[in-house]
This record gives sequence, structure tokens and C-alpha cells, in this order.
Amino acid sequence: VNADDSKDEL
Amino acid sequence: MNVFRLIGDMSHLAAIIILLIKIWRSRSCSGISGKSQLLFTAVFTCRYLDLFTNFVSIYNTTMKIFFLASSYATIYLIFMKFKATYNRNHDTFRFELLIVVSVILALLINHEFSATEILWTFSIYLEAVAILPQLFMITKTGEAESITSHYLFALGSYRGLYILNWIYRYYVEGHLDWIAVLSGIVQTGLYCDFFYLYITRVMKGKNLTLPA
Repeated sequence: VNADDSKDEL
Repeated sequence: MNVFRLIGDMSHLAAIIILLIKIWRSRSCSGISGKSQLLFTAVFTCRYLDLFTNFVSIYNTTMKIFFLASSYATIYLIFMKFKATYNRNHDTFRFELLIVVSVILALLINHEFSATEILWTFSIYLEAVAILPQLFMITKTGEAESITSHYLFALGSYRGLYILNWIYRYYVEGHLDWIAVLSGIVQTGLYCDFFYLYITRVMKGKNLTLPA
């Protein structure tokens, strides 16, 4: 998992 | 962005607006757990620190600012402006426990041992359980105003819709974040009893009263 991939979610 | 996430975000937005309208119109925060609202404010504060370091989109930035501002406004209304109407005696859940457990879990299970990543992970774990003081309060009093139950329904639906979003992202983008997914499942699961009561009572025009 790329830790940044979820950071576009709120 | 997919349709599940968009509807989920709109549901989240609706929940926050319903709560503010309820408090503002009735000039009262009766039936609302100040502790749950404090936890949600902590969740937004820890998660959205990346506002200063990471630009995603205008949509993302706007929503984050709105969620932060509205949560601090809610806290102000409950603990300052309308504090005489706050049912302190019924809001007795030991919410410190939720914070301690979330901190420990975030330190142990995270994607990366860095300050921002641990704060993000902490906010995900804390959000999963932040509604417990509110649900506990309703259990204690045995009832909720219908506008409070609309608020809870919108708030609970939001993470449920995010689960559909994660399923979609897994199949379409190959994206899977177990921390977010498992926490989201726990979070949605906590609303199950409430969803049942909402559908069988509130949607039929009855008040939300708990069976004795």
C-alpha cells in the first residue's frame, strides 16, 4: 500500500 | 473520485449541517453528546494537518476547511453559547479510553512510523469509535429527537458509502488500504442497531425510543 493513496479521501 | 465517495461525502456534509441547524434553530444542544463532538474535532484536526503540506484538489481543500470550521463551531455552540442546554449528566461515556486505545493502536499499526502518518492513523481509529459517547447517551436516555436521528443516519451512512467506494477502488484502481477499510467496517458496524431502529421507527414517522 502506498500510504499517500488514501490521503485524497476525507 | 467515484459516485460512492461523492454521495458519502455529501452525506457527511449533510450530517454536519443538520446538526448545526438543529442546535441553532432550537437554541439548544439537548440530546447531543459534547464528547462525541470533541472527538470528531480531534479527528478532523489530526487528519487535516496535511492542508498545509499536501494539496490534492480544490474540492479536497474546501471540504477539509469546512469540516474543520464546522466542528469547531459545533464545539463552541455546545460548550459556550448554549452550554446551559448541554445534558452533561447524561454524557458520561469515558471517552478518554477511546483516545488512549487509538493512540496505542496508531503507534503499533500504521503504514509508516512518521508523525503525520501516525496522526492520520490515529484519526482513522478514533473516528471509528467517536460516535460511542453519542450512542451511549441515547441508550441512557432511551430516546432521541427525530432531527438527532436524521443526523446520526446521515453520519452513519457516510462511512458505509465509503466501504462501497473502497470496494470500487480495489477492483478499478487496485487500491486497498486495510487500516481505512477495517476501521470503516467497525465504524459502520457500530451504527447497525441504530440503523435498524431508524428504518423501523423514524422512517415510519415514529419517535426513536429504545425498546424497554
